[in-house]
Amino acid sequence: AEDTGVRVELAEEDDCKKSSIALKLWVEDPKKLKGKYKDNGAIEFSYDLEKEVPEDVAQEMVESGFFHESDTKTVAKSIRDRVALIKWRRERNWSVKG
Amino acid sequence: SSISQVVHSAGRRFIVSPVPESRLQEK
Repeated sequence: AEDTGVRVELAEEDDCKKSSIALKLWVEDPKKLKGKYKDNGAIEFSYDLEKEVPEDVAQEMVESGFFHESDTKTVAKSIRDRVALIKWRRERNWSVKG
Repeated sequence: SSISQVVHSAGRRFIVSPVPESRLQEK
């Protein structure tokens, strides 16, 4: 995935069963952000793999004051890339199990 | 420690905590 300067990781082990998972997001490279960024630390949140879209979560982060509006797309992309990887891993897991 | 919580009006909860040093050194 492209290096957006924003890192998203699983905040808990993925049991491949729940649609809602805990994710943790933090900024690794503030220079890659367009807007001013105040170092808040890591932001943990829950995300529903089936019902939610990364853009909505990114927008909520902006509205909560974590990021500037101009970085909504960057944050959304970082979440989308991680979510895609989690979904891919789950599908692979299921196909291996048969 | 410095853990805080922000609840968005849509109901989502954001828990903010320091980034673990091990994570920062990963890259």
